[in-house]
Amino acid sequence: TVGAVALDSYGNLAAATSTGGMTNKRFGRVGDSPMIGAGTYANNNTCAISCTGHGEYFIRAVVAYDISCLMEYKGLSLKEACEYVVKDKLVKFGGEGGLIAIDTVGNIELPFNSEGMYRAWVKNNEPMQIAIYK
Amino acid sequence: MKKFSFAIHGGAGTILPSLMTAEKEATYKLGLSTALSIGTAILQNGGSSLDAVEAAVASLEDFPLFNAGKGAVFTNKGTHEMDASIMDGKTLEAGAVSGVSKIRNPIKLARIIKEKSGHVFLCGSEAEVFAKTQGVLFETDDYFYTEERYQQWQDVKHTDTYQMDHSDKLETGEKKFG
Repeated sequence: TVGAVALDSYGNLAAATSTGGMTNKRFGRVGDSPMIGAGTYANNNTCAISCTGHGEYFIRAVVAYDISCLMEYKGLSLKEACEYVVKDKLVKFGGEGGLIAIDTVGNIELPFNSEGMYRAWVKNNEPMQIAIYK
Repeated sequence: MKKFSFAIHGGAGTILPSLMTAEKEATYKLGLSTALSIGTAILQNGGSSLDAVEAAVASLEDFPLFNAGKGAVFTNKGTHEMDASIMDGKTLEAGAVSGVSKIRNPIKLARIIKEKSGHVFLCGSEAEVFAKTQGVLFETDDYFYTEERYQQWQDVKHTDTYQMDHSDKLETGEKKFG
């Protein structure tokens, strides 16, 4: 699975995700990537999110929208919401994976509870960052 | 100076350091930096976040090592079934597609679904029919063939298991459904 999230100079957020699914999948199995609110979500009031991992868990936990709601209704920061959902709630759920997220002022969070996540990010004209492991 | 923030991912999982040669790591990082640069250039030039995420994901779809587009894994039938979605934070409009084959960039189809279909989520062969009416680029099965993905499939194709992209774990499904 691959994904991207962005905040542009007009203050608009956007998110996108694409995947080939799981090797050897059958029965038309679909994961979270095409599901708005589970694998992909963007809302100018809160954040933009793209997820990757074990789709069944991300669907059942409605991960992307869950983080947006925690920010909108509970007033959590992007960091607090991401840490809670990815490092606590999903882990208890048994859902391995991670996500990339950006909020309305450009903060970037890249939480994951697996051993690694291919990720890269940049803010304004700061140097680009690329990482695989924690 | 235009202010923007931008992030991309290429999947998460059990990425075993023992299997990651320095050469392979450099190749993965090249794929990530290329996609990041494409999106960043759009944002630096005052382009929209929607254009940036679509262009970056399309670049990752064209890169054979990530599980999307050209690098998509094999299904049990030896085909490729791809999913994609995109969402605009300003309008809350979204486009999504699932279970399509032979489409070079599913994220571009997702964007067209958002803007031209009057729907949010299309799937399967009928989504491919819509894609053809919109001039979306199709490729042959050979385009989606990589030796690594083929071997990954060969390892599990005669079993009831399936495998996430970056994982050494084979799943059977019982655990997940409790």
